[in-house]
Amino acid sequence: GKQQTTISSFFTPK
Amino acid sequence: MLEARIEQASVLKRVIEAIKDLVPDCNFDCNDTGIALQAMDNSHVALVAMLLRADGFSPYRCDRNIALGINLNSLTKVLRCAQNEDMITLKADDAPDSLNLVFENTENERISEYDIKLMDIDQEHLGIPDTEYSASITLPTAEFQRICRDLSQLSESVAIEATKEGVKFSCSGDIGNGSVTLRTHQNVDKPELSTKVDLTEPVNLTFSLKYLVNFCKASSLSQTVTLSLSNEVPLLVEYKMDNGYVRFYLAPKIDE
Repeated sequence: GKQQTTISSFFTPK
Repeated sequence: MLEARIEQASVLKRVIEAIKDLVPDCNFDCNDTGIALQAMDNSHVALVAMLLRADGFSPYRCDRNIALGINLNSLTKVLRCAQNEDMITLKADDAPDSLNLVFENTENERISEYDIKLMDIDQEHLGIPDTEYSASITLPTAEFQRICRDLSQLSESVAIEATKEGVKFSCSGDIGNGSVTLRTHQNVDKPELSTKVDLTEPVNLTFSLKYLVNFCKASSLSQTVTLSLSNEVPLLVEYKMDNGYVRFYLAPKIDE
């Protein structure tokens, strides 16, 4: 199956 | 202080309608370039980035950075009191605890005025890297909405596969499977009905349909929508407006 990733794993806080 | 007048209430109504279910509470960051917003949904799977450029307002004044923490359901209630063709003026102090909205109808000389309370919202800003996407697909907004709605009846997820011939949306679920393929084509009479694929390398990524269906609430903002994809990065779904944009980023589903 496939797992949902989150935005925070791609974009980091400024 | 902020003072910004927009000619048509309908623009603001449509923008708020597009994002309010995804990000119910968010900061509107106002500065001399315009009014911007960046917020993740509760589950941190999607991110909304919105910009209304200063030149879309007349007049527009904002001499320092002001964050307006707004509950979008409250704002929607107030915006319902404006008619689509009303002019809206937004006003706020430098350290505001409320946002003032004035709706003016020049035809019948009606002026209405509302204040909504602001909230303190602790929102972190994410750096969105400049990405050269492998595939960029522009298609009619209504077509994208239909595909998402149709496929969401069969499955929770959709695979988006872009090749130079076109784009294929496919899904499989308990009752069976389905797919929609759009071949690249140009409609000379109605360019907004064309499907265009700019591709540097083929891409195949899987996304949650629930979020895509939600993004389609922005359909009234633009006749076309652009999907930008690269392997292993969030999908960008962009609705362009005359003086700004609403962008949605959606984290992909990846193999466990």
